[in-house]
Amino acid sequence: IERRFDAVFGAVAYHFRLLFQELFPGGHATLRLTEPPPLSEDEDEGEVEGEPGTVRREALAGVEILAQPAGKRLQALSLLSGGERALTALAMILALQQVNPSPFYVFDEVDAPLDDANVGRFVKLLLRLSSTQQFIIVTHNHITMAAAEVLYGVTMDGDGTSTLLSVRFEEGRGPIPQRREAVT
Amino acid sequence: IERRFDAVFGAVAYHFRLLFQELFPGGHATLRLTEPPPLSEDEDEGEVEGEPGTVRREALAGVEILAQPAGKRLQALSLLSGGERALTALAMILALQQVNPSPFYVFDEVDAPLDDANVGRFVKLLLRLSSTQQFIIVTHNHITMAAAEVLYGVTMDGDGTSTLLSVRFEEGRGPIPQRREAVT
Amino acid sequence: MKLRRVALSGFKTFARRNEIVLETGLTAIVGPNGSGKSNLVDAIRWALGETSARELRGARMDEVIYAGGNGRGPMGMAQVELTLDNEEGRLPTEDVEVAIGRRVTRGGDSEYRINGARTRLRDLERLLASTGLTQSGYAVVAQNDVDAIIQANPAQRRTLVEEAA
Amino acid sequence: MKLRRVALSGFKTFARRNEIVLETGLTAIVGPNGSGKSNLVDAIRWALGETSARELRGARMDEVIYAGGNGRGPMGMAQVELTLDNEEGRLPTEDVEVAIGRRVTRGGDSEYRINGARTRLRDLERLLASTGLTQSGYAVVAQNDVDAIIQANPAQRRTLVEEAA
Ligand SMILES: Nc1ncnc2c1ncn2[C@@H]1O[C@H](COP(=O)(O)OP(=O)(O)OP(=O)(O)O)[C@@H](O)[C@H]1O
Ligand SMILES: Nc1ncnc2c1ncn2[C@@H]1O[C@H](COP(=O)(O)OP(=O)(O)OP(=O)(O)O)[C@@H](O)[C@H]1O
Ligand SMILES: [Mg+2]
Ligand SMILES: [Mg+2]
Repeated sequence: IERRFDAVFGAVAYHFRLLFQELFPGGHATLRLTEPPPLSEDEDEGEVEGEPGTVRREALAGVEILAQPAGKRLQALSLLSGGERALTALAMILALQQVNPSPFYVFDEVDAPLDDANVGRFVKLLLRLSSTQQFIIVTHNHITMAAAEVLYGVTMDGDGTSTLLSVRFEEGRGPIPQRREAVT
Repeated sequence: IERRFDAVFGAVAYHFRLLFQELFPGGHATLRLTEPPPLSEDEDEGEVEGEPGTVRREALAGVEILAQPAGKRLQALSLLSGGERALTALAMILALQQVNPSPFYVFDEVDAPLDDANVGRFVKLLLRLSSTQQFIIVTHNHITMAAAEVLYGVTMDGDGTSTLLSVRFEEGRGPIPQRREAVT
Repeated sequence: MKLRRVALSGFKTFARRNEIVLETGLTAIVGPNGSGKSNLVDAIRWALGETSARELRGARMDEVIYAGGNGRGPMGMAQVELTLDNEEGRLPTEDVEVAIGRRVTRGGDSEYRINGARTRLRDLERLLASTGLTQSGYAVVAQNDVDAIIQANPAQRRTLVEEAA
Repeated sequence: MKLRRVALSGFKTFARRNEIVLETGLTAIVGPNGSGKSNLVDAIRWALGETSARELRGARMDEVIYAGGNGRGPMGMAQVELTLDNEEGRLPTEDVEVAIGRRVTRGGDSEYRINGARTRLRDLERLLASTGLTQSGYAVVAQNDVDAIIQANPAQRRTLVEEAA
């Protein structure tokens, strides 16, 4: 099991490094395995429960993310800005996608903390991956709307109920209803 | 103390109702005092510590928010959407401002979850209040940038340091640096 | 492999039956605040076996059923069906198309179906196990939740890599 | 009453001294992700007496001092000064203008100043008590924190109304 994990970890780390550079020009990021926590006193000496040969969960190495935007020192993830954190998280999700793609992805307003340049880079990356992968993204951002291949609108009627309809995007005016989707 | 609280509560509730309607056309919202939690067994019978005449903190009524966007049934606040929650919170903050204005307000990307129409209503409200009140808002939203009377830009230099400079907003192009602020 | 169709009725604000047909590529869902976009995302998570009412922003699981609105009474049942295209055989079943359904009535338990046949949650979880669509996967990212991976601890991140193995 | 000026140096990414002069009305602060906008907001909260390193996204309080970057070494001190206009006399002091300062060195304690004179945090808190600029007030809303009022419990919301009394 450990050997399989190492191979997959290596692949995810490889893709994470590449995708981070695509989203953060001039930045660097890597994944690192943490030192497994030292076994506590009683574990060293006595019997460690569990079947023979299996490794206790706590004794396994964890995965750490090291992210360094351009020009900056390497610092704790918590100090990253709102947009930098979101973009780093998206690089990690897409690195996992590269190694083991899910049938589809649904992102609910993940572009909200991003500035225009980063929305542009993120959407460009999604479009590059979307020839073989389906992405569904809920958004209020006009850059994302303009880039999407298909647009669906959700409207709220007077009785507090929703209707789904197909829309198209017009520069400057935003989403315009096309035809009412056949509501069967 | 209780009488003073009641008067202020009444004023905040009054402004909250009005501001909510300004932000949610056709919606209704109120503040309600909760039933103070019943005294537990031992408090009813025995001595309740604390100086005579003061009411124990736990025995005071709390403040509940009831918010109902247009067309919808009154439901728990947790079911509100991301944008509806943000807008309801802003109505509450501004209701408190109406009763006891702070010297200034700083809002860090509070417009991020709002759709274009709600950003427009929110910014219009801020401009209405800003003749007597100072608001500083960090934003990526072009509608907010266009409405602001003064714009400051923050840039990141190659060594990971920030510089503040005065900018102006141009429709379609976003913020453009004016002159470099005297960095003393 | 992709999500072909989502059909829902009685689920949160989707009182009337609604259906969305999806292509490969990038699809954007747009609409005003409170119109029902995240409710649609919740419907997908619910059909995939979400067991926590809190994750769906409610206190009890039957709060997903349309509670009524201006001039319209509450409904008694919510149902969602997802149709997945399985042409590449990524799901461990012979079927080329897989319909995953879930239905709940007020005060009742959830009923799960795979291609029309009733099934237990455990069987649905086994079907979805290696696809990232599990409860700990990152294929569906809820609103305001994108940096959960950043806030997770190293052991939780390890689980993600293990699921990709 | 308003905030007239913010001057900062050595604080997070504001290594060099920077100053922003503010008017009444609506001022927008704009810039790319990671450029330092929220760091400026943190500087204002810090000068107003913020005592929690976590609220400033760090683990220790001296993490607010510029840690260095590409080709530039770390600094040894951070300082921020806010100048408030007190013409209406809302702050309980005779001064028409009030400068609130805070400074910290690596491994050292914070030093507070009001109009240049050293003061204790308690005195600063007393000066700001009824203005909403306290640690539990809502005058400074951090990023991703706008609906904290919605998530608060009824007793916490009562405190807000009491502060307005
Ligand atoms: N069971 C239910 N019955 C009726 N209405 C419901 C139910 N559950 C939630 N709602 C309503 O759904 C609305 C929230 O919808 P949703 O979160 O999908 O909005 P949204 O389109 O994502 O908006 P935003 O852009 O602000 O995120 C709320 O107004 C809420 O009251
Ligand atoms: N003490 C410090 N020394 C140097 N850099 C620091 C320090 N503390 C934080 N930073 C850096 O500041 C950056 C974050 O800045 P900030 O949060 O102000 O960005 P922002 O302009 O608000 O961006 P966003 O639009 O994404 O919210 C991070 O890249 C972080 O590494
Ligand atoms: Mg939503
Ligand atoms: Mg920020």
